[in-house]
Amino acid sequence: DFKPGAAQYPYFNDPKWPSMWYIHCNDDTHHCQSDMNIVGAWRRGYTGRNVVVTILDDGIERNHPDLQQNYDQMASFDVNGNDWDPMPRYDASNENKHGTRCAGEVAAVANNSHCTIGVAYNAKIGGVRMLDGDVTDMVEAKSLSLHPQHIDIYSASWGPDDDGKTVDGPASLARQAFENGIRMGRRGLGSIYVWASGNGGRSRDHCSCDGYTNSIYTISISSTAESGKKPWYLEECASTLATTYSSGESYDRKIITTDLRQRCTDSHTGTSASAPMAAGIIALALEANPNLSWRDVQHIIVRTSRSGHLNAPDWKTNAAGYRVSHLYGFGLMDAEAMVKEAERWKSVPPQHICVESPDKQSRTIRPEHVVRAVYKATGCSENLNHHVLYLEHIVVRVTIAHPRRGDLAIYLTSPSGTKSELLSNRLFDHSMEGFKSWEFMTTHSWGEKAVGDWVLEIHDSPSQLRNFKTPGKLKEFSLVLYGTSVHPYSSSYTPFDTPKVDRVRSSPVDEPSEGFQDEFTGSCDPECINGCDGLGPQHCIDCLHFFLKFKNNTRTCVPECPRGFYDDEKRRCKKCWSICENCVGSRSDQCISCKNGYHLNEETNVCVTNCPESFYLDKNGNTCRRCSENCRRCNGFQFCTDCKPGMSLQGTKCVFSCADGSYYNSQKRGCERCHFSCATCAGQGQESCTRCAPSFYMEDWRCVLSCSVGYFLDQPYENAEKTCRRCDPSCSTCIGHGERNCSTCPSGYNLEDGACVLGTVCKDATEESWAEGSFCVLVKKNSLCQRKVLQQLCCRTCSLKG
Amino acid sequence: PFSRTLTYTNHWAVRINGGVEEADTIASKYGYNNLGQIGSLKDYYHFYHSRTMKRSTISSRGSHSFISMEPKVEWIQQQVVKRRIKR
Repeated sequence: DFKPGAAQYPYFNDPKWPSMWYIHCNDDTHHCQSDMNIVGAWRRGYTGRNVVVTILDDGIERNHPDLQQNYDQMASFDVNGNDWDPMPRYDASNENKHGTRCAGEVAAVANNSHCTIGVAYNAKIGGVRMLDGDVTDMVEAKSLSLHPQHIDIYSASWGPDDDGKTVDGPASLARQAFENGIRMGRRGLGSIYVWASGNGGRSRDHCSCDGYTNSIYTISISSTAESGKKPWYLEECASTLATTYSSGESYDRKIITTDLRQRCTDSHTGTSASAPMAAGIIALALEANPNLSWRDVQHIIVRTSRSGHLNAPDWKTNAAGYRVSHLYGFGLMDAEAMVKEAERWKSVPPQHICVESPDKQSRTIRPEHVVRAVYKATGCSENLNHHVLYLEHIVVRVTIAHPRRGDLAIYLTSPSGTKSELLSNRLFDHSMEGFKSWEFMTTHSWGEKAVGDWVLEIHDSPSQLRNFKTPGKLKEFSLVLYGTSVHPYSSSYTPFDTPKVDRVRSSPVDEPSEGFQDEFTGSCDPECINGCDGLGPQHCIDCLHFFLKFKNNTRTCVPECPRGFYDDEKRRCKKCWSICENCVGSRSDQCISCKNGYHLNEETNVCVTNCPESFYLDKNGNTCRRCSENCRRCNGFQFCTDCKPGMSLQGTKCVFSCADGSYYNSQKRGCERCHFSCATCAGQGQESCTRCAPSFYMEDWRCVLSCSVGYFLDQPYENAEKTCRRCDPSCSTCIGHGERNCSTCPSGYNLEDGACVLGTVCKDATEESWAEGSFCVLVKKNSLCQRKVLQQLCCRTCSLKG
Repeated sequence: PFSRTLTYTNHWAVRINGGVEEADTIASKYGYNNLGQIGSLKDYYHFYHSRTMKRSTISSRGSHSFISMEPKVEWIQQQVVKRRIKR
């Protein structure tokens, strides 16, 4: 096991490594309180390998030296520009730096001598550019549902305004994207959504009014300063699950990350510094156990987060023994504890949802008074498929009419006595809209029992003069209880060997595991509940996990559905379509992997023998994936081999085809005219011609009216296009190809029979006009050619016979 | 008193039964461009109408609105700008 101590800390050559206090807490001068044990997880070998994280934000600088190596194109998209390049839009104010900063915290490359190190420095990182334009329900849905079988973790550090007067959340498409993600993402294990809890501290905002961070599908992360104090920006609410470090006061140290324009920064602050840090820690846990479901991840966070030195006035221990607060949820995340839990974790039982019937009794909310409504919950004990005994999330759906929404505070007390503040007063919220079926969520009763009296309290404290003739009204409320019908860690879980120091059991009677053990009888198979009539899982009265029925009508209990079967949410294993290996339903388009010889079409979820047009076979996942835009066929995402009509292949990319005399300008996204000398061209300018205009000749890569010096006009055969070809290197000018077609020679060379030979003082003796010619005749006549000097002087004449 | 004004865009989310070819046919019939499926949401398509104001405080009316009467169109919604803040 890793023990803190300077000597054992790893060393990285990234310049900011020594300042990354939130990852390694070995600096005595700063009196470290506690860290998140990230190094401990690294030392166990977990660095995020094979885990894919995407940042939903304003883009990602994919060529940043700290991100380039881990950048994942499949986890990236530009929703604002509707293309595959999520590079941020650069402007003078560097407004779009946010996504790049978040990405560095997750997966900045380690040991590359540049800037910083991500929490999961070997994870794959992508970015979705979706905040640099009009954000609509559709934009959010597109982002939240990008490649759910490829991306493991979506990290979002945005939301409705934290101005203390907004109440807003996901609309229908985004909601559907969340639901599809947790149901079908990660091949049925569920996508992990990490959310920054909110920066509305100064505006007295409450994160219960943000439907994203308040959702059961998101892991809502808040922040603590180095000192353990509440940072100025932090909002409080009951839906926060856990906390990581971020910046605080000026004397607190800062968070370091990648910045736009390939830089490094220590200015990244707020809960958006914390959420990606949590995403990185979750990536380490997913590497330790890739089979964790979205709910397993939340359970592990609840079990391992620590209150440690975090300073909050409201820390309490719930009836299941978990310390929890409205500022920090279950406390500071502990990466090493998480990976240790993940290694031995077995999936929690299926989630049950119990929607208690709504209380529709109208109650008047009077100023300075409290409305108290008691609801007797059964946990849907009469319905096997909805029975909730042990709680996870609790949602309270409330409809209230009120003249000033900001004056309301709402509390919920569980049957075990745990009180959650669902809403506190909001000074700036003057809205008269009240709440219309708004869902408040609390995690504070996690692990407690569902059955009993739940108390909803509504306080109305007028902050300014109001017309008291129109009091508020609680019109309706209902409880939605999420959890399990059996203890989540019953037979499947091997308990953590070293108990957390800050776990305090309030009463031994409430110990969940004891309650669970009472429900078992002697020698039944561990897969049985409610007894059995013989040995073995085929004799259970009821199954702990899933029923599997055979052709001969016998059935057995199994811990998980075997290959070729799926869980139909009634805990029955049902058969997949014949060629599906795994599936989420019995239809042919509900496969999540295919049998041998078949490939999964990632878009239709159908198994096919051959990938259709515009798809390629990704052999790693045995999946047909869509080629990049404009490809008709491809070998990989961006490796087109054939293009759609109207496009042409250039290298491995398809670009628009333009008419003769024009070319495609990819920056301006249109066809532009070629240079006047070109008939066709590949780009701008005279030197990009691919064919010449009439009366122009191709000379290298440009078209000319006449051949330059050193070129000759060539026509290889009749009717062929004439081109200027380079003369033989020995010629200055020439009349044709080869060394015997020179017409003039470079200085120092002489032209002899069309060839250029090294010139000496020797000239052609036959050229009578030259004085040297008659001299050489005399030399020869007088048999003086034997003399070396004269032979050299009259080489030609001397060499001629006769 | 707090009043909220919606800003409508020239983008629509449409649910169409019958696959992408059907969506393309219906889109072109009413002058929309089909920009493809919305993420992984099956049967939901992103339609764009270039002859509608990019942003408007009133929802779009015109012959393109009759698309909702097509039997294969199960749901259609003109997209509204949502104010989102980086944290």
